[in-house]
Amino acid sequence: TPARDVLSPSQRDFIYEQCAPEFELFGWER
Amino acid sequence: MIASRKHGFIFIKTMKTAGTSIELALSTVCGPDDILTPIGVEHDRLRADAGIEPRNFSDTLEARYLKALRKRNNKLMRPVLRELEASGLWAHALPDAIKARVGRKFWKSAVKVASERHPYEKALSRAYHSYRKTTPFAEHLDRVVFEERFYIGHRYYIQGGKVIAGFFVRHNLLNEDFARLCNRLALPSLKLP
Repeated sequence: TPARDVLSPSQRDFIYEQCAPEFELFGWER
Repeated sequence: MIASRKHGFIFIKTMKTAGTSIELALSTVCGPDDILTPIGVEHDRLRADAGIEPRNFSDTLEARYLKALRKRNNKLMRPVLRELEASGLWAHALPDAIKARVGRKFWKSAVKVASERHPYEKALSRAYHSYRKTTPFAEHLDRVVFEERFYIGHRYYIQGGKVIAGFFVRHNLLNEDFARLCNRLALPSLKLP
């Protein structure tokens, strides 16, 4: 199961907020 | 963390990104003056069995740690590891602590290497590995995501909005990127354990 599908939307949003610089640097999907 | 003057690189170890595998592989080519921080009880015992010991990481804790490691005494190793973590210059040392130990000149000239992985995967990996079945998994995952936050990587390789790492080993391309790293640093082709 992809990690994205195990995490809840609120968990994903929180992780994105904490990791915004690396999401941008690596071009990862939210 | 590894700081290798011999090969001109600093390996900054992020969490849950195969950092230990990379560290074990890079350890094998380091010289006597390079800095190798302890990894942890089990991995240091394994590394010591192969003739490689942590070194040059602390003026105050190193002798105690090596004595305990040579005796294979986990009970004596663990408190030193905790003190080392509190000191900041431990396996997952942040850039400022590394810079203070290696000096500004080497810090500037070395290739800074970090490994990285999608934060969702890091959070899940941490949650699965630390889950002890004493609480529901969903509750445990909440704690990992909202409280522990071990998945945050940027503080290891971005400072003042600038990327300080010169090379990334991406977890989804681990073997390919590690081979490129060996090539970039002119190392023999090392195998990841």
